[in-house]
Amino acid sequence: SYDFTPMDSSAVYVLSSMARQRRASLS
Amino acid sequence: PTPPESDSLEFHNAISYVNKIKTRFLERPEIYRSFLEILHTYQKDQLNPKSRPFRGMSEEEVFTEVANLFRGQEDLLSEFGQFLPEA
Repeated sequence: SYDFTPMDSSAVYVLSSMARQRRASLS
Repeated sequence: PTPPESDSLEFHNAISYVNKIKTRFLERPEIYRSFLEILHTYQKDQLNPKSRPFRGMSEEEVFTEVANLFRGQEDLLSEFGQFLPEA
């Protein structure tokens, strides 16, 4: 389990959106 | 349509990565904070339509800034490259 702050969670959100964009651009 | 399992994989990878950085820079929280700020600046620019076509931070700029921040931590940097749309 992770002890995440709201700042951490938004970093996770940004990173996963970036990864999704990357997948979309590669496909 | 996006397969839901890909979404959750990306989410899981992002959680692991953020956790890794946090742990790596436990003794230097200012580096972790700067990383978060770079991401937030990038996201803000991406989401603000007024910043187009003069977009704030490009993927390349994000990568350069993160590379400066993670100097000497090549594994973190190469992993970060895997999240960038045009790495």
